[in-house]
Amino acid sequence: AWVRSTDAFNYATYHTLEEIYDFIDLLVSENPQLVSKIQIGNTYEGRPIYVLKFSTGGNNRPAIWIDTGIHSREWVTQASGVWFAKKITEDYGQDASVTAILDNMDIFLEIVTNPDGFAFTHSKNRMWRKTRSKTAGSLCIGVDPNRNWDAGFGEAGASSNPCSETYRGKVANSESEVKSIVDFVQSHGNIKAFISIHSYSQLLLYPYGYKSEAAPDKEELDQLAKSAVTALASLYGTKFEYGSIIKTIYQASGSTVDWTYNQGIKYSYTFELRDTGRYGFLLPASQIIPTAQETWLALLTIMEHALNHPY
Amino acid sequence: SEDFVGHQVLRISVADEAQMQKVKELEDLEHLQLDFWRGPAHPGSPIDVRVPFRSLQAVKVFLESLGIKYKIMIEDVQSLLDEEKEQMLTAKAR
Repeated sequence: AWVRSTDAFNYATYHTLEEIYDFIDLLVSENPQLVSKIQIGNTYEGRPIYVLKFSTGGNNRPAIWIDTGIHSREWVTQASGVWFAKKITEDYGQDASVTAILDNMDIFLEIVTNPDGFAFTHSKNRMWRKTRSKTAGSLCIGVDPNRNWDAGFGEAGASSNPCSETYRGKVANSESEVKSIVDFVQSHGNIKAFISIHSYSQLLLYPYGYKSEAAPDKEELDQLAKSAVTALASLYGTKFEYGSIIKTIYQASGSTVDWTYNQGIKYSYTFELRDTGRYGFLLPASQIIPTAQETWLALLTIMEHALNHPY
Repeated sequence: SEDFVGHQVLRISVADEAQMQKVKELEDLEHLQLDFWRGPAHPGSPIDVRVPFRSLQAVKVFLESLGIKYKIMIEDVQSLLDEEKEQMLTAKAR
């Protein structure tokens, strides 16, 4: 109700969960032929978990998944997700790449992947990263939703301490925010690229994180990552490093893209957006749009590759 | 709402595995309430950690006593958060 259209929405500032959910409804109402809203589950605290579906028809077409905000304090990612959503609706029918992709594939975009945590960053603790679930026997709250997936779960690269920021949870998929995506991906069965967006550090990462063994598709993933970060840098010169999770940063078990890769989704990537540390999670809002614009070029590179290399 | 007055974010540069292990020991000291923004990975890759005001002195003495280099990346977390909130309110008003 606060804006009459997504053209009037302010993409250059951070927004609350309610404002983002309002934006989602507005975007769907403005583009009923292209965009729909799917609820894939509810969070621990009972909030709905929404995914935007961009589709021009067909039945269970090959699809691309993009999520932002799984770590709630990484605000530039949810803000970029909002910008991506608008960009897709603006470019379909105008931009040849986006049009070709959507004429043949669907795009699923989950903008607020950790709603409870995100609401908590606005209300009580801006630095909150995890979910808000309670762990029996502990006073500490929350599970790291990027350590809770059934891929190397429980191995080195996550903590068994509920008070740790990288607490993996008692069992894999214990978090409804994670289980909702697992169920969606498995029921859809035709997702060809899965991109999970974090901040910060300016990295483009591919599996594995829980083991040092190279992914079977490493060569292709590495080449594609190189093309993607080159496209990203072409706009503002922002330099990204790329490589496997374990080699480029550290061992991380139970992570999203290790699980999606093990499901057979070859083009599984994690982004770590701006910056390299001057502001970290507190990236000024003035950098939202340039960050989203440059990231979009990398996403397009990956999506085009997935379109042109069916498997 | 949690406030972060006086919290600083330090960027730690470890020279070798031994120093890395020392920083990892810090990670386990829950009373320090450290929040690793970038965890210890390998020598050469920066470690960013938010340190509450009450733990600052102890952490800095610890690092300096071991010759572990660090610099202050964010002087006061709360002042950045205040700016962020101010920016959001201004944008909303506009």
